[in-house]
Amino acid sequence: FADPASNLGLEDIIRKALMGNLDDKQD
Amino acid sequence: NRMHLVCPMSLTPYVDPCKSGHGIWEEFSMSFTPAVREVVEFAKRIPGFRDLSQHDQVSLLKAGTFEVLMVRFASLFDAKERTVTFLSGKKYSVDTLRSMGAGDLLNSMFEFSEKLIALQLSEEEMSLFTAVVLVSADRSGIENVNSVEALQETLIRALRSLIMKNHPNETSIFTKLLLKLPDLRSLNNLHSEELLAFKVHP
Repeated sequence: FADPASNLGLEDIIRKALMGNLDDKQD
Repeated sequence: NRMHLVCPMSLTPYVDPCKSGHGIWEEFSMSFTPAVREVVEFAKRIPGFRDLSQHDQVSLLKAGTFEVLMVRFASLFDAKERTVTFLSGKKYSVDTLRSMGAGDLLNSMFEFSEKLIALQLSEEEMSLFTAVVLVSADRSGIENVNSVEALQETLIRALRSLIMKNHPNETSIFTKLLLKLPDLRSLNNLHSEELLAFKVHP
């Protein structure tokens, strides 16, 4: 439990939100 | 068994006793996810942020999201009324939240919010300050420190110029804002400790 941000699932949410933009650009 | 969740990013501090720890966690995650997405969208609009490596973008967001949310949602903490407004819009008094287990972190959040709001920043100033909060080269796990540092310096210079332009007779505002950065770090650390306790004992 050394990384609270990962525990929260924060990294996953952040990555998806960032990637979403890349997808938009591709579209 | 945890009966309360005293985080305003939750819809309510009351936890359904029939729900499993995992279920409580999922519900909490769903309530704060839109706010986190907004932070990411905000970061994307910071000129130069998207030019950083993807690894560093993620690292900055992972480390700084709580601090950005603290700045953006400072107004949820009403120091006069001593209430906190949760995402559902419902207000809870400090005494109520204390009885639910809220401790030092809540007091520190009130103190921070009161001081930040007292500066009466414009929307533009607040946005630029928030960008400075997010783009900090000394976050853990940064790969290209020089790039982040360069962006950080550009943002700090822009914030300084804006404050000097808008408040020529109140130059201490810029200093006060920079002093908020270590305050936010302390709050972030306290919050992380609470999260650890929550995860271990959901």
